[in-house]
Amino acid sequence: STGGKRRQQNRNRSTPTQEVSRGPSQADYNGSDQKAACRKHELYVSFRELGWQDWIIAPEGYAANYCDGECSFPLNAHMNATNHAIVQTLVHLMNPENVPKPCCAPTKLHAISVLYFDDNSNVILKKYKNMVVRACGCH
Amino acid sequence: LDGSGQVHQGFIQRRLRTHERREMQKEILSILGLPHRPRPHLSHAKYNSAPLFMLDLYNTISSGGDTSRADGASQLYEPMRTTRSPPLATFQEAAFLNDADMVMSFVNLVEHDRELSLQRRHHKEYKFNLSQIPEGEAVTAAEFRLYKECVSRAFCNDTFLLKVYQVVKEHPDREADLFLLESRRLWALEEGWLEFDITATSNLWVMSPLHNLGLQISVETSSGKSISPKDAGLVGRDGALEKQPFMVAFFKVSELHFRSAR
Repeated sequence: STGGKRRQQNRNRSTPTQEVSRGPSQADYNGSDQKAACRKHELYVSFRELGWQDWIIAPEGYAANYCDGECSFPLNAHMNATNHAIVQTLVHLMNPENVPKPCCAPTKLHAISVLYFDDNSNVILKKYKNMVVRACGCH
Repeated sequence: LDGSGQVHQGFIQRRLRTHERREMQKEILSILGLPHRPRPHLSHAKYNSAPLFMLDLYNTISSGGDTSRADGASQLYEPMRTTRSPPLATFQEAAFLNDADMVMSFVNLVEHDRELSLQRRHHKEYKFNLSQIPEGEAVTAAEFRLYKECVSRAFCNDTFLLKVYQVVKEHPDREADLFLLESRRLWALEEGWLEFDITATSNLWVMSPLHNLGLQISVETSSGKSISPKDAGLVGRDGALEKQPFMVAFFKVSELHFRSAR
C-alpha cells in the first residue's frame, strides 16, 4: 500500500509518474520497440563444432537458446510476463533509481538427453533438466 | 545469430581465440557435470553392442517428446543402425527408462579366458567397471545381457541349462565361491538377447567395489553334461561386435546436486 500521501509526493517529483501517464502504447511495441522486447533468441550449441564427436554419440548439438530484451511498461505487451513482474514494474516506476525493472528470463525450461562415452568406453545416457529455454518472459 | 538469421546487435562477430575456445569447452563440460573431456579408447568400442543398445534407448527418449533430435546421432552410427534388427531395447527397458535419470552400459573387461579348474573349464567370466558412477546416483535396475544365436546343428527340441553366477570370493589355492543368480532353460533354436536381472548384485558392487569380482556363466545339456557356452550359441569375444555381452544399469539421483562455485 503506497497511501495517498506518498502518491502525492511522487506526483510532485514528476518523472516516474509522468512516464506512467505517457507510457508506450501497444502500437509502439508493434513497431520498432518490438525488436527490443523480451523474447527468446536461438543459440545452438554444436558438439560437432566443438570437435567432441569422438565421445558424444548423440545429439550433435542442442538448441540452448537464451532470453534477451527489455521489460518495459506496459507489461501486457510482453508474452509470459509473470504476475510478480507486474508488481516489480510498478515498484520500479515509483522508485526507478533503487528498484530494477523486471528481468527478461526463462519462464519455461526443458530437458535434453546426452549419450556419451566415458574414459572406460562405457556409455552414459543422461537426462539434463532445465537445459533448453522453451519460453522467455518478464520476471 | 537470432532466430531470423540476423546477427544480434549486441554481439561482436569474431572467431574465438584458442584459449577462449578452451574456456568455452570447459564451461559446457561443467554444465554436463564432467570434470574433463572423456578420452575413450574406441578402436572397436563404437561398433559394439552396448553403444547400439544405448542409442536405441536414446531414440526411445527422443521420440517421446524430448527436445533433443532423434536424428542427432553421430554419423558413425548410421550404417550400423540400418543393418541391425530387431531393436535391442524392450518394453521393460522403456519402463526403467521413464524412471531413470541416467542409464549406463558397461563393456566386459575380460579379454582372455583364465585357466579354471577341470570342473569349471567351460565357465566364462565377465567383469565390469562400475567405479566411475557419479556420487548420489542409486541403481534402480541392472541387467546382464547375452546374445544367443540359433544352434542349427542341434535338434529342434534340444535344450540347454544356462546358469549365471556372481563371484562372491576368490581364493589363491582353490576355486572361487559362486552365488547362483539365475538358471534358465534355453531352446537350441532360439535366437536373440537374453536379459538377466542383476540389480541386487550391481547395488553391492556400487556400494562396495571390493566385492566386484564379476560374473560367471555355465551351460549344461539336457542330460547334464557341461558344454562350452559357444556350443550353445552364446556369443563371446570372438563373435560379432554388435552381439557382444554387456551390462546395463539404470540410475536415479538419490540426492540433490549443487554445482560447486568456480
